[in-house]
Amino acid sequence: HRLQSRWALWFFKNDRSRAWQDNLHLVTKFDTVEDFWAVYNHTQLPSKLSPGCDYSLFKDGIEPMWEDPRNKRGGRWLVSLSKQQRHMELDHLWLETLLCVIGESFGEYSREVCGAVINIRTKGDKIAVWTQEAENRTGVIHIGHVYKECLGLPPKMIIGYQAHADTATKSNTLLKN
Amino acid sequence: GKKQYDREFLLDFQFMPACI
Repeated sequence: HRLQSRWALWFFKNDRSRAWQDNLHLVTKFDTVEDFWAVYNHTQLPSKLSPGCDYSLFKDGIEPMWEDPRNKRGGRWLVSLSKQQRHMELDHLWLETLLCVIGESFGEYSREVCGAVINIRTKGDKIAVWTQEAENRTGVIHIGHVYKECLGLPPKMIIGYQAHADTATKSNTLLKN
Repeated sequence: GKKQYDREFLLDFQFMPACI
């Protein structure tokens, strides 16, 4: 069963002795439902990765970094998780994120989606959906609503959207959603 | 047409043996 898009899975493992880009590895690409599961079932769950690691799933041709032409004007819907949630919810939320993006759950705005990223960090893990145009307000909001529903997050929980241009240039304390 | 799949449809394939 062919997917609408071909997807590439990337793995990042932090090694401070090497340049950021040298730590980023393309794992594989797939474009069918069956191959998605073959990849998913044979990769380590995020909760088992060591801190500093990321998985990224991006449409083929888009590199998982702000600098890519299809990311640089974009941003991300960010879900920040507490340390306790790694044990209980992290793997589930990542899988729901993957199903949401490969299934093109955002309707006509699915073309705005570039990919999804999970960051495993000691201070707290993060999951995000990256979109290509932060100024496309209608698309961004629609994607955010659908994404929140896909994750089953309670309505009162607020998730934020951050433009990559801000993430790249501002410190965490000045960063606005 | 656009290939949109909901989560239940996608989940149905998780443990399906691969065709050879």
